[in-house]
Amino acid sequence: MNIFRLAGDMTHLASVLVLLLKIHTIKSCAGVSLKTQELYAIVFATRYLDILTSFVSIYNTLMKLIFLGSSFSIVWYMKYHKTVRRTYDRDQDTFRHWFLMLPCLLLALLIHEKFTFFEVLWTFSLYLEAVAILPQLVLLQRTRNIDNLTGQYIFLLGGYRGFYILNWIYRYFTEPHYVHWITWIAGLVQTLLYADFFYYYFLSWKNNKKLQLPA
Amino acid sequence: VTKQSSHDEL
Repeated sequence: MNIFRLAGDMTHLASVLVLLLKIHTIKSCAGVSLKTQELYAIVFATRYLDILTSFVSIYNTLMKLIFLGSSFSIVWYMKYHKTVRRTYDRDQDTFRHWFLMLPCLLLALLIHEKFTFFEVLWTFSLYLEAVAILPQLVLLQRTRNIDNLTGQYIFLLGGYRGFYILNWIYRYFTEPHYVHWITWIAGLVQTLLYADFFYYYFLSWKNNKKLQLPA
Repeated sequence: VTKQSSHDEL
């Protein structure tokens, strides 16, 4: 565990907490894409299938449980909670997320480190995580009216990805035989997807204005 | 030396 990895995990955790805060206290999920949240729930479910069979550390297991629990509970809130579900931008959140899942599954079947059930699903989760933010970014673009919490949520998620890249660079130079092209390329693609959002986020922060995306 | 795993990451 290095400082970049820890910083990445903590920003990831913070992003989830910000989203839960918005849902729990304001009882609103306005501007949040259910499609993206469902994709994250699938990402964690397929990646952490090994939670019972491979033990790394108490930290890892605890974090896995937190990410699994929070992603599924966010989906539950947005779909079934009587107040929260009414604030969901159903008509705007129309990204067909099934069209992301199939190519990711095919790619995982073709390109992986090992052809085993767990490894293919692990790889699928990497590919899917890379593109899971897309419905959220499309929704932002459509509604254009972004509240602070939603903006912070996406900013923190992007920060998490940035720190993970630093973590890989650090591990590459400090650990022998640490080479994971699939993880790195998927992670890089994922981080690049945030670039545009980051640009406008910093612009609004610099000018001390409310975040607004161009049409 | 065995290959370092990325599976110890989240």
